[in-house]
Amino acid sequence: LDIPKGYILSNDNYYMDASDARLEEAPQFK
Amino acid sequence: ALAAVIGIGLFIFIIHGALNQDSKLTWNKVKPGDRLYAYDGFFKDTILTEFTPFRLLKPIAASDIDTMKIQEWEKVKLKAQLDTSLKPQLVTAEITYKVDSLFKSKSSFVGIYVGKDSIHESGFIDHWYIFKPA
Repeated sequence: LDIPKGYILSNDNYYMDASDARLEEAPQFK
Repeated sequence: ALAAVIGIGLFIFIIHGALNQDSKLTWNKVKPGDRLYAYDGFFKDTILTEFTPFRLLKPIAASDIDTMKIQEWEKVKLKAQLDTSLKPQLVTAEITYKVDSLFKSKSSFVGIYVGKDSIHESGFIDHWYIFKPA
């Protein structure tokens, strides 16, 4: 993980753009 | 000049709305513990071969320096040179979801939803989900 000088990880979590997320399995895998 | 300002403001408003449009499908429905899946466009568009999440970085604070296992004089030095102008930012994570791998596993499962966040450090997008990776 490329962390710039002066920064540290905020927490153990990961983040994703909410527009890329769905609450259901993609149709291709249903 | 006023027209230009209004025009630019309107442009930003429209772009912002367009970029966050898809998030409205889940933004008011999702709750902690829900399973998050990748948008099905990832499996249709041949240009998209992987999906990389982000990690949130925060500026080092004096309280963080106190927890470091370094000598006392080094802590004093770091605090004296602390840059407090830094803002939180997102960087690409060390893990990536390969579209091929998702096809192999026959699932678009990404991880478990933890919470929401609105961060303005990455362009216009400000609807972010915090999650635990699968």
